[in-house]
Amino acid sequence: STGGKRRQQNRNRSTQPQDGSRSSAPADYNSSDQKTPCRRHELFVSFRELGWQDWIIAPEGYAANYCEGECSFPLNAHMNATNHAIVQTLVHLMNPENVPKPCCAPTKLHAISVLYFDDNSNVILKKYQNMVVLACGCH
Amino acid sequence: LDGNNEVHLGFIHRRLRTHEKREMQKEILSILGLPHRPKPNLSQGKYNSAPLFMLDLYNTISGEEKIPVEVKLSRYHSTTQSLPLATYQETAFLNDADMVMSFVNLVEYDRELSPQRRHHKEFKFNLSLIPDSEAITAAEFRLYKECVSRTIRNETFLLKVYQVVKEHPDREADLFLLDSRRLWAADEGWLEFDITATSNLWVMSPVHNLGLQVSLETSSGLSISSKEAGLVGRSGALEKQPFMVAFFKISNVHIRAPR
Repeated sequence: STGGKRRQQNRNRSTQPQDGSRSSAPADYNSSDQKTPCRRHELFVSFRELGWQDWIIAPEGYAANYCEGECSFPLNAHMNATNHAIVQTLVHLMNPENVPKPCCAPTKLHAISVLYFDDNSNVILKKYQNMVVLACGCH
Repeated sequence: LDGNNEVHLGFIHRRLRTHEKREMQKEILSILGLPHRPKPNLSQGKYNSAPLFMLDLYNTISGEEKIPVEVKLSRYHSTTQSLPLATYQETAFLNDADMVMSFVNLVEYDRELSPQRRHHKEFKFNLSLIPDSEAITAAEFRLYKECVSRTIRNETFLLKVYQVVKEHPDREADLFLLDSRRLWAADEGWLEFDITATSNLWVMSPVHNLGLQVSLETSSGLSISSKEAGLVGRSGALEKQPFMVAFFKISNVHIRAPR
């Protein structure tokens, strides 16, 4: 029973406003002063940093991108993943056949080659070519 | 990375947070199609000849997009002078392959039988862990031979490589001759033997994987040990250890489960 009580406390805590930015009702979520612009960041993923230098021989790591903020959904500029979900639910209720279909933009990735040891100390050189990511929104 | 594996200065080196590290490891293993991170036993492996040879192949792949074949080959040899030399044929296999794998020789000790029986050296490789979507397009067995100065300058040896077909507890194994080659005592360098058919058999029927045997004779037909003929064995230099390499073509596309 104590578990139940703690769970109840957690639930209460999550619905209480934690900082000013969340005190407004969800309907304000899209007001312009809420949006953090979508930005692409660059990061070098080092296999050494990941603690994998004992089995990955090459490369040292790779340059990667990731996104942060209110990134637009492939449908069009003003609709992002969150807005799209809200609209989809609403239209679905009133006129199901008009539900907009989300599209995921396939993105071709650069070919990479990785050289690594397997569990039996054999060495594997693998080429990863024709990698396509089917992702919606920011990937 | 640009063609020379140089990381663009714009990419920041940022310490990853613990949960980021965990998530990233999970994602990368999933992309690489690996169920878990390998834990190789590297007591002797890291600077062994096989990893050095494979690193050579990796360097060739990493730099090959912009370099025409002729220049590539000359550059390749210049870079590999101190490393095992790969032939033009191997570079052709490399171009076609989706995966290349080198296998550690499993025979822990160089079993040289007593003089009453023919000197021979055994080699065994474990090919049972190859993903079944991979098909071998070419496979080679590689041995390094050093110059033997002790013998007569123009002495030649006849080297024979056999596939072990059947073993018998009380007598010589049944063997199938794969290749034979006449070598000069003064020869030095890597010897490559095509074992594509044998490797395919081993992959399709692991019970038939009884390894290889190498035997040597002098020009007068006398059986000699591989060490006397200059072949480098387990006790030799790490970067000259014998190994096997196989080139694979993938037959189906790896689909990653969506997260």
